[in-house]
Amino acid sequence: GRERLAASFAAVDGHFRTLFSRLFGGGQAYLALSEADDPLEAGLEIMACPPGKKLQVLSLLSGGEQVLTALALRFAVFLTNPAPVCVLDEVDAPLDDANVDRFCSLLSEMASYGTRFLVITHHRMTMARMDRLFGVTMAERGVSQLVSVDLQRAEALRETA
Amino acid sequence: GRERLAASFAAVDGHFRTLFSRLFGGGQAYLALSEADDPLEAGLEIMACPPGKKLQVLSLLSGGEQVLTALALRFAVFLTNPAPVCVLDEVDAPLDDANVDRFCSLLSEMASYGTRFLVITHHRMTMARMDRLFGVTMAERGVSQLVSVDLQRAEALRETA
Amino acid sequence: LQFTSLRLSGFKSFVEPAELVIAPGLTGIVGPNGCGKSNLVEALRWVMGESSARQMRAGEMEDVIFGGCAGRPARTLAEVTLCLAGPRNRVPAVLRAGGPDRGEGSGAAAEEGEVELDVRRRIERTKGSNYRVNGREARARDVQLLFADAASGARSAAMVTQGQVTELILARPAERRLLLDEAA
Amino acid sequence: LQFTSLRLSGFKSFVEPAELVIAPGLTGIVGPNGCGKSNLVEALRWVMGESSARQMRAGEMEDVIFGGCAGRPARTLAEVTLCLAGPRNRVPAVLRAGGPDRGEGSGAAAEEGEVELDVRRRIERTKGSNYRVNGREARARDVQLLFADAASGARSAAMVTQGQVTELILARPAERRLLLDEAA
Ligand SMILES: Nc1ncnc2c1ncn2[C@@H]1O[C@H](COP(=O)(O)OP(=O)(O)OP(=O)(O)O)[C@@H](O)[C@H]1O
Ligand SMILES: Nc1ncnc2c1ncn2[C@@H]1O[C@H](COP(=O)(O)OP(=O)(O)OP(=O)(O)O)[C@@H](O)[C@H]1O
Ligand SMILES: [Mg+2]
Ligand SMILES: [Mg+2]
Repeated sequence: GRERLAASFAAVDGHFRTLFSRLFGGGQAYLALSEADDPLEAGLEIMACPPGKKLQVLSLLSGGEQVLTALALRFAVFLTNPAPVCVLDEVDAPLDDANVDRFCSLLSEMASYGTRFLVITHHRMTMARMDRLFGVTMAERGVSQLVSVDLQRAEALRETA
Repeated sequence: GRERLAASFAAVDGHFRTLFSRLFGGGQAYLALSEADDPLEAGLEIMACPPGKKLQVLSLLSGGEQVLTALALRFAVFLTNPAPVCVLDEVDAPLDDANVDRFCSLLSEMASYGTRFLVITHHRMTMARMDRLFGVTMAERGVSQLVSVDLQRAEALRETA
Repeated sequence: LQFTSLRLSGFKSFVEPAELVIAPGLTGIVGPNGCGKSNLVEALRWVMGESSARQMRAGEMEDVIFGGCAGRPARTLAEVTLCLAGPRNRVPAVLRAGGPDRGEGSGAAAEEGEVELDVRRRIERTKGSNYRVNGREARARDVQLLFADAASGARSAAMVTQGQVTELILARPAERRLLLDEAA
Repeated sequence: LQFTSLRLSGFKSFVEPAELVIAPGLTGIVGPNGCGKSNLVEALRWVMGESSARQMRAGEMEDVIFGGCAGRPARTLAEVTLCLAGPRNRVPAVLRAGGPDRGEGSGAAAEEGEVELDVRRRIERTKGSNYRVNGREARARDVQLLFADAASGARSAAMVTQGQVTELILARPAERRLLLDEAA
C-alpha cells in the first residue's frame, strides 16, 4: 500500500524532472506530495522553474508553460508503464513553435522505443514532424471520412470547413 | 429585479443567435434559462446546431465548436453594453482557419463601431488580419520588452523562445 | 502486444466504414473543427472498454450510434474493431481461442507463438453492447483486463483526451493525485 | 471614453518601462510562451481596479512587483498608467479636477469639453497600493466606478482572459449564468 505508492511517486518524479528539462530546453521542476501524513490522502503539487526564471507553483506559470509542464507529468506517468499506443488530442494548441519542436522530438524518441503515437493537431509544425498524416473530412455535412494526406494537402485540408 | 433580468436575457439571446450564425457561417443556436421558476436562480443552458448538424447541448459539440459558441455568447453579452476596449487572450487556440477567418471578420466589424481590440494570439491567420502587431520578447531571460513588428518579423518572433 | 488498425462503422459521425491503420512512429490526424477527429479517439477508447457514456460525450451509450443528419437517416447499429498482434502469452487465456495463430504446435511452443486478435464491440439500439474477440463472444471485463495488462486502456496515461491537460492544471492537489493514480 | 495607451514599469516581468499604444481597430500581441503577453493584460485589469490577487495569478498583491531574475534584483515598486480621453461629462466629478482640459470656460460649456485622464496605480512592498488620477489622489472605488460606467472594468465582458472561455464551457448551468451576470 503505502510503500508501493511512495515508490511509484519516486519513479514518476524521476521521469518528470528529466522530461521537464527536455521539453523546456533547460530549467528544473519537481513534484511534491503534500497536506497529509498518509500519502494515500496527499495532494500532488507541482513546482516548476522554466529556464532563467524563478521556481514557482504551477498556477503562477504562463498558459503555455503550464501545458508543457502538465505534459511532462503525463508522460512521466506514461513512462513508468509504457503502452503500445499513445493518443494525444490537440495537446499542443497553446504551445509556441520552439516548444512544439522539443515536444515532437520527445515523441520521436518515445516512438523509437516501440510506442505508436496518434497525434491530433491543428499546429503546422507538429504536422511537419509526423511520419504520416491522415485527414478527417466532412465533404458531406455530418458524415466523416478518413483520407490519407501529404503535408501540402494537409495545409489545404485544415483551412476548409 | 426579475423583469430586468428577463429583458437582459432576451437581449443577450438575440445577439447570441445572430453572432452564432455569423461565426459558424450558418446553423442556429439559442439560450435557455432552466431549472428554477425564479430566474434569479436559474441556470443558463446553451443549445447549438452547427451548419448541417443536429441541435445539441453545448457539451456534445466538438472542442472547437464549443469555443466558437462560447465566444458568440461572450460577445453577445459585450454587445448589450459595448466598451471602448476589448481584450482577448488566446481565445483562438483551438479554432481552424475557416473559423478564425470568420472570427476576425466579426472583430473588424465590431471595431468599426468604435471598440479598440487587443488580441493576443499564436495563430498565424489572426496575425495576418490585425491592423498592427506588437511583439513581446524576453531577449534577456525574465525581462519582457514590447516591440513593434510587421507580419514577417512576427513569424520569426513566435518561433524563438 | 501491438495495435495495428482501427475500423469503425456507424460510430458517431463515421456512418460509412472507415479504417485507420496504426503504423509505427508518429501518425498525425488533421482536419477542420467538428469533422470527427475526437470521435476517432472516442471509438478507440470505446472498443477498449470505456463504460461511461458521459466520458464519450453522450447522454447514454446508445448515443454513439450515428444519429442521422441532413439527407441520411439514423442508424440502429455501431461497430468498432481494433486489430492487435503480439506474443500469445500476453493474451489472457480466455480470449485466446478462436483466432488466426502464427504459432505452431501446442504446449510450451504454442505459448510462444504470435497471435492476431480482432477485438470488436458492437452496440444496437435498445439491445446494449457486446464484445467479440476473433469472432467469439467475450465479456467486457476480459477485454478491459487485456488492455489493462498492456498498460493501455480507455483511461490510462496513454490516452490524453481533448481538455484533459487543462483538467490536470486546474485540479486541486488532491484531485490531481487521483487523476494520476487512475492513469498509473 | 476611449483608452489611448498603457504604460507599465516594474510590473511582473516588465521591469523596464514599456508603453503599449492602444490605437483604433485591431491590435495583435504576439510572442513565445512565457514572454509576458498575459502580464500585459493583467496590468490593464490591475490599473482598472482588480482587487483580487488570485485573479492576477499572485499569492498576494505585492507579488505583481518585479520579483527579480538571474542578473537583476527584485524591485520594491510597480506602477501602471492608463491614459484615457473623452467627453468631460463621462468622468465622475470627483476624478475630473486637476487634468489637462481641451474644453474652455466653465458651467455648461465646461461640461462639454474633452478631457484627458491619466489613471495611475502604484504598489510598494509593505505599503500597499494607491491611485492617482491626473496626479491627484483617488480612491480605488472611484476608479472602479469610472470604468464600470464605461462598461469596461477588470471583470467585464470586455476582458476575456486566458482560459476564461474554457471556464464558461465547463461551468454548470447555474455557474454559467453567474459568470455572465458578473460580466454584464
Ligand atoms: N451519434 C452521432 N451521430 C452523428 N454525428 C455525431 C454523433 N455524435 C457526435 N456527432 C458529431 O460529431 C462532431 C464532433 O466531432 P469531433 O468532436 O470528433 O470533432 P473534432 O474533429 O475533434 O473537432 P475539433 O477540432 O473542434 O476538436 C459533432 O459535430 C457532432 O455533431
Ligand atoms: N512578479 C514577477 N516578477 C518577475 N517575473 C514574473 C512575475 N510574475 C510573473 N512573472 C513571469 O512572467 C511570466 C508569465 O508571463 P505571461 O503569463 O504573460 O506569458 P505569456 O506570454 O502569456 O505566455 P503564454 O503564451 O504561454 O500564455 C512567467 O514566466 C513568470 O515567471
Ligand atoms: Mg476534437
Ligand atoms: Mg498567456
